[in-house]
Amino acid sequence: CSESDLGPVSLNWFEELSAEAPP
Amino acid sequence: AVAEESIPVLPDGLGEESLQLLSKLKDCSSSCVVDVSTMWWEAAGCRELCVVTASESSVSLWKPLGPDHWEKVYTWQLGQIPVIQIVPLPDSCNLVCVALGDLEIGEIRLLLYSSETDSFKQSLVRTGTIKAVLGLKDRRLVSSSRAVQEQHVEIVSFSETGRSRDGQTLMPPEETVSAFAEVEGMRDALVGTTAVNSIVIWNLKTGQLLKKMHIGYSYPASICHRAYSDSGLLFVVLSHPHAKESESCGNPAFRVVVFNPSTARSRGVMASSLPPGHTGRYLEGDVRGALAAAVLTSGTVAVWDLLLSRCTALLPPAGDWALARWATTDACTGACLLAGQRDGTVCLYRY
Repeated sequence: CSESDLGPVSLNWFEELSAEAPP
Repeated sequence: AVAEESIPVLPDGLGEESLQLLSKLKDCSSSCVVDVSTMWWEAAGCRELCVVTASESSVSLWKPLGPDHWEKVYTWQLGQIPVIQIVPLPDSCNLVCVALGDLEIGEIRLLLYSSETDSFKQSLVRTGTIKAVLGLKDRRLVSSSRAVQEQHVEIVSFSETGRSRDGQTLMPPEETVSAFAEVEGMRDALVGTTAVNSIVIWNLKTGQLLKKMHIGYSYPASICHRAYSDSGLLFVVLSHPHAKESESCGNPAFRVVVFNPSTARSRGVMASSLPPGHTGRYLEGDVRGALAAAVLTSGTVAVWDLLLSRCTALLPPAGDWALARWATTDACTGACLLAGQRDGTVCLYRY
């Protein structure tokens, strides 16, 4: 898959989503 | 005739992988096997990988005695509510769970062996209208249950002796959760599929619902079997037991779909279809590592290598197959397939 298909990728997606999601 | 039924047939020209029949076991006291699994059993300092079979009213533990010879060690009697499925607890020893119910799971029980007292026991873990359940690493069990309007997603963990510890509640999505899968290599990540065909991601440590991503109309009625994260992307192995067959793309048994959790965009990576000349749609199956196995409506068992994206072995429909499960095995012993026939025979194949 190219990045353009799926948008910008973050290796730290789990930590970033945990910081953004409601507690 | 029995031997002929059990000879695995390789699709023409599709590789050298194969299934080698190791042994058979049959519970003479029960005509029907509802589910089959494996569990580690340690007694008197000896740890062995045993087979667990479930009939509607009981669960039996089978110990290997030698080539093609199995001894039934114990049978847990489970009463009036029928057994629906065995729920293995990965990496645990002397512990296995079982789901019971009529049309839906109504209770989950823990079946255990105590080496201290050399006795077999059972205890009630959960009751309710349970929609999905999965055994997790580190002796944990996650389940989703529906009350009138509310959904509860809960984790219970067990001690080595089978005592329940304080549980953790996960934030439920609005839609009913249909299946769970641990995210391999990420101890605190769990994914689930929902009744409206979404993937949800939880943080098991905090209970947060991190993301909900629609799987897409091309992949209806998805059930998640396995998930892993690589290079910032989430790969999920899905089956579609209730999908309608389409003329354009047939009906693959398994698909791998990749999600970008940061953007919620996704796309299909590969589909596991039957080789030309074979028919039947997915009934039920199991995924372990890169190997997927399914029982098809034709009575065939098919095995796919998800990395090679191809079917690598078939057990022909004359075997009247009803169940296909991958055994828990040591890394050095390779993969082992447990295939159950409608007459209650369970065949063990080395892959």
